[in-house]
Amino acid sequence: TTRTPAFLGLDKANQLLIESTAGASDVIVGVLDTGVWPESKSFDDTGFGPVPSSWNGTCEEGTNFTASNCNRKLIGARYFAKGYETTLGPIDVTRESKSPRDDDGHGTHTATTAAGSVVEGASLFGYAQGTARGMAPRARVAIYKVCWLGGCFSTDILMAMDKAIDDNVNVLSMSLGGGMSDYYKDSVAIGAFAAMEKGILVSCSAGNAGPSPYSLSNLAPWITTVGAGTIDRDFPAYVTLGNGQNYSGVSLFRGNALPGSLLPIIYAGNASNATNGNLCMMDTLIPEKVAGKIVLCDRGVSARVQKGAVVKAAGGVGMVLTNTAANGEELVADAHLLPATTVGQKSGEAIRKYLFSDPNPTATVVFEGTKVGIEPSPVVAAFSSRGPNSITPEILKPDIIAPGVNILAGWSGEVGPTGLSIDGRRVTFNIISGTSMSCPHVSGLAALLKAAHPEWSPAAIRSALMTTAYTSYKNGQSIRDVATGKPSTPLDHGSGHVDPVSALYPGLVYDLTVNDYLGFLCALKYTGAQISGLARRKFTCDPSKKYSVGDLNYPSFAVNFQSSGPTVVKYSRTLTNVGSAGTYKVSIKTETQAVKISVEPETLSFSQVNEKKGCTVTFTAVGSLPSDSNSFGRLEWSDGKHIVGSPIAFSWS
Amino acid sequence: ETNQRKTYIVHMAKSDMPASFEHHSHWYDSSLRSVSDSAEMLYIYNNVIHGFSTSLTAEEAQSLEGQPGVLSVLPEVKYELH
Repeated sequence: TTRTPAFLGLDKANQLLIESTAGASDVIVGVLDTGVWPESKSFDDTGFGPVPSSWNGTCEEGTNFTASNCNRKLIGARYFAKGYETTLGPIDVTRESKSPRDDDGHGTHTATTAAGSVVEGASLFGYAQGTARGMAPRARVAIYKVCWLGGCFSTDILMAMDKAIDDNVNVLSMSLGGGMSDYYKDSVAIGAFAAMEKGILVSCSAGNAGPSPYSLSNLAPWITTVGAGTIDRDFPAYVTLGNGQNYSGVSLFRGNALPGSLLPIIYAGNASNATNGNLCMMDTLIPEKVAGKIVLCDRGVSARVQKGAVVKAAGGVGMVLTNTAANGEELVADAHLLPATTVGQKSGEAIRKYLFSDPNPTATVVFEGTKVGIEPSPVVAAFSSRGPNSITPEILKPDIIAPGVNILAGWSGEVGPTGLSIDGRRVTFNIISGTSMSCPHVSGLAALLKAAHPEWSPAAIRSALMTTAYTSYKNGQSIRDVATGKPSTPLDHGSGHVDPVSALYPGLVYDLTVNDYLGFLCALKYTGAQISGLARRKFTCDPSKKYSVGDLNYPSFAVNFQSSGPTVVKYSRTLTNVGSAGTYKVSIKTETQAVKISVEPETLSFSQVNEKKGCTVTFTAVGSLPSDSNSFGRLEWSDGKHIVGSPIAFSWS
Repeated sequence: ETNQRKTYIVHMAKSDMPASFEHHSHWYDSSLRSVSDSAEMLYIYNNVIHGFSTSLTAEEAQSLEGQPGVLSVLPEVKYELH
């Protein structure tokens, strides 16, 4: 967050933002995570007025945490452990705090990313130096600790959401997930439904199971699902081999560098008797073979930083960690305990080839610090979970991508930057990656939009973020997917990369009410008991009404053609004017000739704010593509000033 | 194994609460007592669902599912940070 505000254009639009979001200090962002490190400067409340009168929450006390740890910035903190303790036994307070205190770092990182105060001179060991700030630095923060050493349990998560609703948060940020069960069985989806009904936007991480298809979590349409992309910053650390070749990698190592001269390097698989010795797992390296050498380890199974610790414990002096096919060329930087760098799959293969061909291979690693202006950026992170939506294929997910790779934000004073127990270093900021990091970016931006437009529903805020997201670079080329090196698709990036300045004034929004979602549940053919369990009401679907999932007023389109099904699919949509009077014309782009798209009417005229106009989008399959294939398009409404864009994903099954 | 307790989230149809109960928590407690003398409520939820969480044996959970006003008895799920 020393870079992401600028990357998102928040710095250039400062005056516009100040004027638009003057009420931001009344907005409350709730974060369900591992708790909070209240001493972080990111929770400094200098300049904050009294706590908003709407606030009903509290600052719960417990291990090493008192009510005085809250202030006008960090206005609430609670913890929920009954479910955890029932399953795993009483919390061992010598190992973790039975209180809102964050012993892990993850919760402090996500909370400060969403809404941390401005902190000058932030860095991790000098890396990513700058002024750190959350996306909504004037918003208030409320912490709900639900994740513990043994995991995050659904009973606790549900209770935390219950309390957050009582407390009157405006945005809920949840960087966690739990598989892909039906919405009526998924506690996050259930809790989010109630939150949505109270006007709370729920932003969730999409998951880190990419680049496999169907790998998304948090798929309910009342949740904003956030994937991850890179920013224009990198931390290069080159590998120089004895044959004169250089290979680029990344690292956040700070400490005694390797000597300028070349050192012997060995492949971990050749320094171990274990069948998985190449992975540098605990106790698998033979000290006599690695002592004084750089070790080449393959990525996978164990934590990246753990591999460095294993090499160090065995007497190695450095490590080159190479991606495998699962990660491709994606470079995620780590604050290793020894001089180490991560290289992409291709570089790793080249280095391994050299090691196997040279009888006395040598190498060194050169750390270059922080580089900005990296292009292209953003690119979709390989780990970011991908569509299609495995529960409701007619709803395109993820909704959007945001910065989630190598993000600097606040950290716990209880743990080192690697999170390893043997890491005795303590830092106030750390750099980590995941959709956990992209989710709070969107949460904070949603808080900004809420401040600018307090009357907007969660669906309107999400629509604004989605329809103004971008899918191509300034040079016109499509956003890339690091997993393939090719242009990414709406199954990877959803509506595209978030553009908060454009989202402030989107022109039109696709709004949704609770009734729309109830109709959606009817379209899914949920039973009365399932709807009642999810939506807390006796609701009977009208047997005379034809419910269609495709008619949910979503800001994106996913159309599935089945070989035995209809070749004409109609989706209805309603647009709400949130700008000035104007006439919007539709335009359609598609990469396939197999589907014809028409919109009726093609022009929508709005004379006043909040005026609603409907349209029907007809997709006609005039050809067929092989089963399991996908194709994509885009539908845009424009009045010449605004572009209200929606991705279209076609699939054939 | 059949006596091993697991945690469940119990969804209740609040609209089906008999008039004889003054407060929904009493109704929840009565429903729970009908299948277990010893089970305790972990949480009573007021906003996100109508219901509560508790620890039950598989047999008790199955029995509770058949009680009037019980919509579903869903097992605890572990979520992970992303």
